[in-house]
Amino acid sequence: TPGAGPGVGARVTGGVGDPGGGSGSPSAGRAPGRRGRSRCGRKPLHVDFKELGWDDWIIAPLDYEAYHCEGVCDFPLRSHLEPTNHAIIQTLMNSMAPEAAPPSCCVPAKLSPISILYIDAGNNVVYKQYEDMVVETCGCR
Amino acid sequence: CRPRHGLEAAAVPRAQGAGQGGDPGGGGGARRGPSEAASMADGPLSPSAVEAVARVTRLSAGSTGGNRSSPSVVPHQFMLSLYRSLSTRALAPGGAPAPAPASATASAGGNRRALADTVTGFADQAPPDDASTETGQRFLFDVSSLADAGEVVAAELRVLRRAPAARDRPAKQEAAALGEFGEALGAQPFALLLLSTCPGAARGPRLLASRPAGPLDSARWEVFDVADVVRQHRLELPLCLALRAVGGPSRSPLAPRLLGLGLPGSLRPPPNERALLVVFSRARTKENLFQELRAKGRARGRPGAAPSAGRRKRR
Repeated sequence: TPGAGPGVGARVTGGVGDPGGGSGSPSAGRAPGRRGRSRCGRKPLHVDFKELGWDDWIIAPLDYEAYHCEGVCDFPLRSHLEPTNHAIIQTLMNSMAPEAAPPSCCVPAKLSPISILYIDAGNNVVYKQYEDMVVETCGCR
Repeated sequence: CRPRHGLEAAAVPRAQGAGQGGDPGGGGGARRGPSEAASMADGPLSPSAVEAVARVTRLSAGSTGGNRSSPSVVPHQFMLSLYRSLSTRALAPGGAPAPAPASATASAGGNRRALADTVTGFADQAPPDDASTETGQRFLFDVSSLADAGEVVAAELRVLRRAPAARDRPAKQEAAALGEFGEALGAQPFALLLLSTCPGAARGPRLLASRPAGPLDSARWEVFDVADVVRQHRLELPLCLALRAVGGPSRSPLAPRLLGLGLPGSLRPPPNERALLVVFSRARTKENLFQELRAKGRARGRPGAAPSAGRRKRR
């Protein structure tokens, strides 16, 4: 829902676009509107396992920075967003006829793992690497 | 997919815990395995790990008023050290991706552990037993959860040897049994450690490893490769391993205590000093968090594991 809070377990820290996302859009603080909407990029998303209620099985970390992707994928798409061919076409179609198709989606293009130390169902302590836990870059798809 | 506006910016400071976590397991192992680097890492635990230990301890003590049927789980220092050494970069704000367990293990020999993506620590569940401490040590591990763990790529048994106290050193007649070097009690030149499977109803003990029990100036962990026996074991049964000591030209049995193994009488060592079976495995399929959540849900559904109100609410 536009304008809704991030929900339980996730807090947005900061508020300025993360350079790691490569959006390069100095959008913070702008008024809503086409020029004010931030381009697709990586934004903070602090995940607190305790708030999720997962701290009864996760030993560490109790929180981490997951990031999220946010912003518009509108015409013309920037090359650093590494749009798919389909996204290029869809974005072009959207710019010509908004009712024909929505803009392409700003989504994680590259994710990285984190390691978690947890207690499994057999009460053994397990160290495991989980893939795709942190957004490294965002792109239009 | 729609852009969201009006994000509520809320600066959340990272938890800044304080604490030091020495590693008793790192006292200088006979072998430096992958995880050895972790167990021997110096420096404080990350704030998260310190907090985790405190939290788990609180849970164990039942101070949360939660589900009393929850067994106490005290993470072994080795596992905390492993996490600390392999996850430092991932925990750093804006840090690079976490290295796989492999990256730390590859440098220690580039062996099969480099293929692992999961490390499970099984705590010894053998009850203290006077008889066994005089003739040998017995270790019991519930490895049933390995059925879901994928391929076992490596496994090691870690057993702590303490520097024997003076009162534990052998009497003269025992020393004589060790031969002409028996007087050099601190060195135990002909003492051997023998690791085997426990004798069962169908078959006798199978020798897995033997090694000289070298001189001991300070506590250290003996690390035995037990990958083969773990792979061949029927996972629905507890894995039982036995450690014996022999000495002298005639290979007479020695009380393991003389070599710094176990504690006298029926004393049970603290959790961080108990034997640990460390299994390195690799998932056959790409796993996600939902598998863990499902497994936890199944465990809670067992008889006697009534969920607390808080858990029910979260679920």
